[in-house]
Amino acid sequence: MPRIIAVANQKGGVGKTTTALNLAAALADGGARVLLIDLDPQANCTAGLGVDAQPGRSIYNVISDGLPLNEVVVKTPVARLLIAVSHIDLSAAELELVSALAREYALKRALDKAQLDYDYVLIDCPPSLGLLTLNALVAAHEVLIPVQCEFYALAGLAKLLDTVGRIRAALNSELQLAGAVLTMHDNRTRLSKEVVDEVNANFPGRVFKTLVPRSVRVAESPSHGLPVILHDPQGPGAEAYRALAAELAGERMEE
Amino acid sequence: MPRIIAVANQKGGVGKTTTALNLAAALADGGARVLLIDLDPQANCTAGLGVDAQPGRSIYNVISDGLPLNEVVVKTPVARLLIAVSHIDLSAAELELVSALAREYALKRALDKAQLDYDYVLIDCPPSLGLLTLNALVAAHEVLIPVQCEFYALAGLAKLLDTVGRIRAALNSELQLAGAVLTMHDNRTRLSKEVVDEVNANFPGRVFKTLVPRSVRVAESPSHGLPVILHDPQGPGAEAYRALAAELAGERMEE
Ligand SMILES: Nc1ncnc2c1ncn2[C@@H]1O[C@H](COP(=O)(O)OP(=O)(O)OP(=O)(O)O)[C@@H](O)[C@H]1O
Ligand SMILES: Nc1ncnc2c1ncn2[C@@H]1O[C@H](COP(=O)(O)OP(=O)(O)OP(=O)(O)O)[C@@H](O)[C@H]1O
Ligand SMILES: [Mg+2]
Ligand SMILES: [Mg+2]
Repeated sequence: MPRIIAVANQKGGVGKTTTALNLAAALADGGARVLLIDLDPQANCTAGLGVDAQPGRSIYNVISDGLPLNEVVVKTPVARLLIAVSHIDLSAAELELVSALAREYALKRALDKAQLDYDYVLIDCPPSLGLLTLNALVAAHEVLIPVQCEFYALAGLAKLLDTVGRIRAALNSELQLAGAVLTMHDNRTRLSKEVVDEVNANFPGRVFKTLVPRSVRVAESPSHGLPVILHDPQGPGAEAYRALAAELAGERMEE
Repeated sequence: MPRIIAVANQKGGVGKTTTALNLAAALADGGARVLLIDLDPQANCTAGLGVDAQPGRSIYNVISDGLPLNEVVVKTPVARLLIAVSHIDLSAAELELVSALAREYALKRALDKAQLDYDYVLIDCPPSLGLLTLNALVAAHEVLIPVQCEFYALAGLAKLLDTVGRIRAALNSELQLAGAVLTMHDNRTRLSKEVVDEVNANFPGRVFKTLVPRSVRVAESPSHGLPVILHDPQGPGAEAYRALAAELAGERMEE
């Protein structure tokens, strides 16, 4: 049974996609079999790995029409890394799900029916706590929270943890916190340092030690359809995501 | 009658809040009377101006309980700039609005009833095309689209313009495009240049000439509860937002 990890934070632009994609690639590069599920209608993970989604054959059809998950799983440029692609059609799912039966279980039902021959399943979530993210939190065993090293990044964390707690109580008793990952860290600025200190103070023992540095190579890599471990293998971004993969593989945080 | 401008883009972290707040401040600094409406449950504009929202007296109560708009409007550190505050309660609005009558008109109804003694009303939207952003697009006369100078920023633009077109056809015939604003521009990287070229090619004549540079002072200013024109008045961020204010005041883009 794979570790199923939702990568979620309703604050926008904090590095959810970048972390889900590059962490998945680093885990695969280290020998694990990994499935990355793109649950964002923007389909950034799909585009970032240079993959094209066909209308009618994306995660939207899995959730909405019950298409089997493996019908939308395709290869990526990384050995042992597969992706369940997204498509802009998925933006209709939030409103469609509102009146559906067992609406929070749509993704979980699809995963339970599928043959998950993976060590890890990572789910990239959109920037909201709507029904797509709720589906990911119900299907997952763990949630990984990217936190950008900037002022606005702290505002939503309490609400996110509160939502995780309520999901655990009402829908998914297994849901644990994998931890918070600090992203776009810039060791030249006081702001980054203040955010790191604040997050460590608020979530003692639940913050990954790896700090992902701000690096233009990381931001460039999706334009080449490659994870940063292939675009700039010796750079600081690749190094950080390999270290994060090792940390994730080696331990689970106590809550 | 004020110019009512929604600042929207479903891609997260592209600079919606930073642009709405700093543009509003620059317009006010130039002599205009400005209302900033924080329509994001994260309440980043509210926090970024150092204001505290009380539960029960935020834009959520205006939309959900019909509280008059001026009951939630408070002063900011900038002369002539007022803010209609947000609160985390607003995250309940998306689901509550789904079954409400005339659900796309909740904000417009509140604005139509209010005495809007302003030259500009700017509405900061959350990172989605859900019912809160739809309410902003129905209440507004114009939409301003911040576009971050990064690869993922291009993916959602077509969908956003499609949504604007559908709103104009079905709900708000006045809705025009104020233009796209390129944010977090870094003239040292090829990536920024590529995005600028791509956006200008896709939206000829509808891109503001002002490029907002990436600047740590801009990212720091909300932690001081100040817009960048007060936190770092001579810096590149303040200069860019003053130039953007002048451009906005001087012209409307032809579509
Ligand atoms: N370590 C980094 N260094 C430099 N740029 C980064 C880094 N991590 C992410 N970025 C860039 O920051 C932007 C936001 O990151 P990303 O899109 O991964 O965030 P997100 O949380 O998935 O956004 P959304 O909320 O829209 O889903 C992207 O342009 C990305 O390339
Ligand atoms: N010109 C700039 N220079 C440096 N940092 C910037 C700039 N503009 C915005 N930022 C920073 O980038 C991050 C994202 O910006 P912001 O929060 O305004 O985006 P947003 O689109 O409102 O995000 P969301 O989608 O969550 O609402 C913030 O931490 C902000 O301080
Ligand atoms: Mg993303
Ligand atoms: Mg914002």
